[in-house]
Amino acid sequence: GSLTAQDLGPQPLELKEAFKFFQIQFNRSYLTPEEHARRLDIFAHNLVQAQRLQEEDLGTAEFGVTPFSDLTEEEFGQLYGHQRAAGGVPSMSRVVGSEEPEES
Amino acid sequence: VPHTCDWRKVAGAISFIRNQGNCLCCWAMAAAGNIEALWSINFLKFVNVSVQELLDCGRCGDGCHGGYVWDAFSTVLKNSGVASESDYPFQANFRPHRCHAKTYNKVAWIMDFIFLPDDEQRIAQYLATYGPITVTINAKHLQLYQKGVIKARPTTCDPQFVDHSVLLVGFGSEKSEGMGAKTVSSQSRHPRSTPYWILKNSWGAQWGEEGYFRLHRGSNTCGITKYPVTARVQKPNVKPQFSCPP
Repeated sequence: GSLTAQDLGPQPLELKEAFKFFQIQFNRSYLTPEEHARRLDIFAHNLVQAQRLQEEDLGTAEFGVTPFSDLTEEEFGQLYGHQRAAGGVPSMSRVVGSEEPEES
Repeated sequence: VPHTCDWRKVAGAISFIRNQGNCLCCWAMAAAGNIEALWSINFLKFVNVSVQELLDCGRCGDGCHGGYVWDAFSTVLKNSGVASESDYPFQANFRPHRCHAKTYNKVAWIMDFIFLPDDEQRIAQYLATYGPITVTINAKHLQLYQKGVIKARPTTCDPQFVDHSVLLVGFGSEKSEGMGAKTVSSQSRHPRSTPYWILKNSWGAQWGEEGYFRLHRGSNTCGITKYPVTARVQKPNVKPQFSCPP
């Protein structure tokens, strides 16, 4: 679960190539070398994660490089989830009429 | 319930694939897609409605920080309709106190909205009869999804934790082999069909299957039955002009 690009030893050429291709494909650039290295780590972690999802999936789905491969799971949740706050989804079951809704 | 249904095959029924960018507005985009589809299959009116209006004019006032599909429908009811995307374009931001609902002509409106039962068979029946609906799912598996049908256990994709709203546009079955698509033993190798839902996402056309993805149908994968919600643009007993193409 804590695999980083460094853990892979001298970074395999394939990983660097794959990351370079990802950057070109999805038009990604990073402001500093440190940020580039961090995103490469996350990218490597996500490749492992995709493989795990692939093994766990009971359907026909394929997982791998996507436009979000340089984001951590937390960043992805914050950027692309929808919830206003954790929990608290109201329980609603009635039909709401077309009248002007009451202000709560 | 038909075996297959795909509203994308009705020309113009499903609008373009949106991209929410860094704005947490999947809820507004799913609602917009629902209203657009219902207007096209009921009235042959092909409209793109303003997501920005749904954000700017929502009662909760923080549209790019998340929300719920029913907030968007409430906003459309409150404003007696919604403007067009071209008049009131998406800016991927939220502008408090900048609601321009009264500035532009309304291009679509709704009569009400309803919550459907948490039953996949009944959801399929409603979808095939009346058109696309919105659902809210656990998006955990979508970050690294490329293609195919996602089938997850509740332990790997919690159906109670739903955090992403999308538009359900159809269903079908895919031929695969063996007990599970990826656990084929020589003894169990036989054709098998994998039923799936077709869903329209709002992360651009570069993601997934040209902006769409598929979830297994019949196992409440990733909580798809938790909040099935749709607007209505006709009286409940009036069916649309089109039936869902197989």
